Amino acid sequence: MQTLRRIPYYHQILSDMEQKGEQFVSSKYLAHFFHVDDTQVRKDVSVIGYKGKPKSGYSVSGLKGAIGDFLGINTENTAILIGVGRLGSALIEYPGLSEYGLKLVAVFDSNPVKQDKVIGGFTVLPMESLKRVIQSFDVGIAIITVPKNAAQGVCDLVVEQNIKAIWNFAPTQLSASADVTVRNENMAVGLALLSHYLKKRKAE
Amino acid sequence: MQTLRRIPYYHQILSDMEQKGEQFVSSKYLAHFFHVDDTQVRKDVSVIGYKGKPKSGYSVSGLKGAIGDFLGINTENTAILIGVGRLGSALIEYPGLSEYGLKLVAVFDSNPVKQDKVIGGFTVLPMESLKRVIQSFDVGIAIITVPKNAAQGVCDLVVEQNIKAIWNFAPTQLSASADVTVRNENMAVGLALLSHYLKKRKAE
Ligand SMILES: NC(=O)c1ccc[n+]([C@@H]2O[C@H](COP(=O)([O-])OP(=O)(O)OC[C@H]3O[C@@H](n4cnc5c(N)ncnc54)[C@H](O)[C@@H]3O)[C@@H](O)[C@H]2O)c1
Ligand SMILES: NC(=O)c1ccc[n+]([C@@H]2O[C@H](COP(=O)([O-])OP(=O)(O)OC[C@H]3O[C@@H](n4cnc5c(N)ncnc54)[C@H](O)[C@@H]3O)[C@@H](O)[C@H]2O)c1
Repeated sequence: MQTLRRIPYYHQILSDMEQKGEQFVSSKYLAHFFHVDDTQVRKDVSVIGYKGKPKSGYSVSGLKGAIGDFLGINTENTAILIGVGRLGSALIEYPGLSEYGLKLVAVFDSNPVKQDKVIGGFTVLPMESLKRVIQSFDVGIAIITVPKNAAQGVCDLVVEQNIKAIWNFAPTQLSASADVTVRNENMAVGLALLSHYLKKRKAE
Repeated sequence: MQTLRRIPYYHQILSDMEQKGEQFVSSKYLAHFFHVDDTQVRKDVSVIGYKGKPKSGYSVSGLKGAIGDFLGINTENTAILIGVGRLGSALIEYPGLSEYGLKLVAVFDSNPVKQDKVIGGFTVLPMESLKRVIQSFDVGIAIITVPKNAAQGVCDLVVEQNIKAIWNFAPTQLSASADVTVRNENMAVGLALLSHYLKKRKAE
């Protein structure tokens, strides 16, 4: 796992520690979660640009704040979600998103049966209100959790409304103009990496 | 994104191409999805250990097969899933898992209301049948999609039954003995990386 991937997990561990009221954390403690050496953790912390006194450990809230700045999650990113199905509902109710600076402002679905239902405190809106909502809330990120064959169409719709960042969960690579950042999220990637490590372990 | 992370996405792109009946793919075509140079793709392919003739392009099915071997996803990994809620149901119905060699054999939930219901073709089983199922199916992977405060307890239960690989979606770092591979999946990590790129783009 490379440095950039570890950093959001440090944030998760630190926020767990903060909830338990812990003040300091050692690089050794952080290292054991990733089976790396504590010098690697100290290198990661210097990439973040945080200066702690490694002797007495890093301040939990100090390091967490520095990670938030580094990742840009201390400032809120407003987002909309399109496709309120099983995965969409799990994401709407997931407290982890607001911890990473995501402020969900509205959710949409093309199925009339779902519209006007309330999920996780949000009333499901029809696709016709997309333009009005994106403009009035100055939305930064569109989360796409629609079926694979509908995903490119939805992507084109939001890019037309000047959305510059897309978080796509449908299992297909979306194409958008170069000024739009698309992150294709495929949970099965985690599975593929898990099988790779399992295979390596069996071969040892 | 480092090589190992790109490889499962190559697999996804190649399986999309295979479905469309395409025979060959160039390193240039694969490169544009990741905004990397085509020499990086050729380096990735050599890590996989596949020798194609880059002049006429790589064979789609050949490269896909080689990736499957590299990741260990051509052999099936049997799995169980615990916690049939919103996220669990989205994963059960997700066709991407079987493409990555996962064979789900049973699903469990502690809520009596959910037990005996059929989700995605699986009858939800009570936790009491965990031991019997793990032994009779020689299960390799346990997928955990229960609430955060129940996750460590479920992890301990499956490790007791000799499960050696855990795919954890609850937002907490699970601890297990060194011979157990735990992959903590946090979708919000994707969000954190997206905000990081957005922040960098705004600063440019
Ligand atoms: N990336 C992953 O690892 C992963 C894991 C699980 C599911 N998924 C994917 O996430 C997506 C959602 O999965 P799910 O299980 O929640 O499916 P689902 O069928 O439960 O939900 C899809 C929702 O999208 C809505 N929809 C369909 N077309 C639309 C359109 N054009 N505009 C707006 N809304 C539309 C539907 O009405 C439905 O409510 C699928 O593409 C699935 O393959 C991905
Ligand atoms: N990692 C991520 O990015 C991400 C995203 C969304 C949700 N989540 C997490 O995934 C988990 C599930 O989320 P959800 O929205 O599906 O929740 P949910 O409440 O819909 O589902 C949880 C299920 O687990 C069952 N359960 C509870 N305790 C159990 C136990 N001890 N043994 C067996 N089953 C048990 C419940 O009966 C329920 O069916 C949560 O931990 C949530 O935080 C993670």
